[in-house]
Amino acid sequence: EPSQVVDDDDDPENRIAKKMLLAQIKANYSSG
Amino acid sequence: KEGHVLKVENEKLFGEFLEHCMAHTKEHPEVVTFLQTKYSKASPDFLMSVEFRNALGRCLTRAQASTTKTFVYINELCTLLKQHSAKRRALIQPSSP
Repeated sequence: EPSQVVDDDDDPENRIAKKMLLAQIKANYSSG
Repeated sequence: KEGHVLKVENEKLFGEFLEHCMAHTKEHPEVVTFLQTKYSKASPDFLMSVEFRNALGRCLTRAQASTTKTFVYINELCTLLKQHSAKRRALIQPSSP
């Protein structure tokens, strides 16, 4: 019986928060 | 004395939150580093406040209850720490009149 894999990206709110955080990190990295 | 107790309590809670986040954001470890950076830049007064303890406790409890929302709570804490960054506080409340 295959086990059900839960992906964090299945949660829309989590997906948006992840995008926002990664964008902030990228912006910080770019600005030095 | 109360401030010291809160500081120790908050540091412990933050450590627990970091551990939880590290286990659930293995694909993006830079996010935990980012949170630690925000923490290190936050105002010391805020870091030993009841407000921070409440926010931290709430985020930790919720993050542990729903592991698919880890980034949501990391983002929430980052936003809060940013709002209380030492630099921002200095700009809002200049020390000399």
